[in-house]
Amino acid sequence: KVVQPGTVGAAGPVAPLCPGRVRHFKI
Amino acid sequence: APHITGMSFKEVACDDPEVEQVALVAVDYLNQHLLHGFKHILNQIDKVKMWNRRPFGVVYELEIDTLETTCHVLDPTPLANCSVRQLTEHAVEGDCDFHVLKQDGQFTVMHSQCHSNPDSAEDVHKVCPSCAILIPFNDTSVVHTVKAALDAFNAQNNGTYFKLVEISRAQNVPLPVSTFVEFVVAATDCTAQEVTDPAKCNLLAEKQYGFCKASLVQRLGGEEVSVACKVFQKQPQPASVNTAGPAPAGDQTETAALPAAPPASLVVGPMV
Repeated sequence: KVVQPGTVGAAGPVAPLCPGRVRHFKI
Repeated sequence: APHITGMSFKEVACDDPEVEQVALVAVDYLNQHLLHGFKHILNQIDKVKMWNRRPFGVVYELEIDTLETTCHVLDPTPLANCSVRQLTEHAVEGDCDFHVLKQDGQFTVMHSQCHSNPDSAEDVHKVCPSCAILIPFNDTSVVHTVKAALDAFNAQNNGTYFKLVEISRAQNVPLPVSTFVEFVVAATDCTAQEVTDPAKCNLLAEKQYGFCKASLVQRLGGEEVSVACKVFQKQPQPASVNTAGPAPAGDQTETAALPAAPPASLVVGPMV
């Protein structure tokens, strides 16, 4: 039986710690 | 000092509530130490590291992006009520590095360094092809517009004669040939109707500043000048000038007439 690697017990995507949210707009 | 092993920083999320609190302390510090130009507001926390400080406390090493607002640093309006300068007005951003100590629940700024840059003219024209672009304060059209506007303001003013303190912003558009300026004035001991030599007029001991926006448009029939000024409440002169405290505004007035600085420089006072 062939199983796709990484599909069993894989952790969800880790949110990057930085940079933080843009409050207005980026130049 | 003995070498301390194990010195390391802790990664913290940029949007962590305490980091946001530190960033707001940093922006507040920045605005209190700006010597001229406009207040800045927090836009994004770029990076943060948290270091343990011996024997007590933690130090936040912070990189933040700010944006210029429409409130001049001498304007008493709280930052929360200031509008962000929009892209169509040729926005200016600031990049700052701060070290902020947290000890016993108190935040203290230990180091600050900021630079500011205007958006590129190309970017402004991408979103708004006809928008005015920032130009240097020593441009002849700027100097002429400020002088014409200040003369017009004083001519309509029966009371105090106001003197130029600082040019804070200048923009132009080619068609129709127009110059837009924002500048700071201060009340003097002369009356507007009787002044003969402005150089002999002195700023009041209790400083009274005003912020003006003006434009000069070249028409077929001649120049069209319009000016609107908002005069702030008087600011008592501090008993002693604290070099690490808020901007010593009294010292700027003598040297800041017709400055040739770039329009977006973020000049902060001495560091602690």
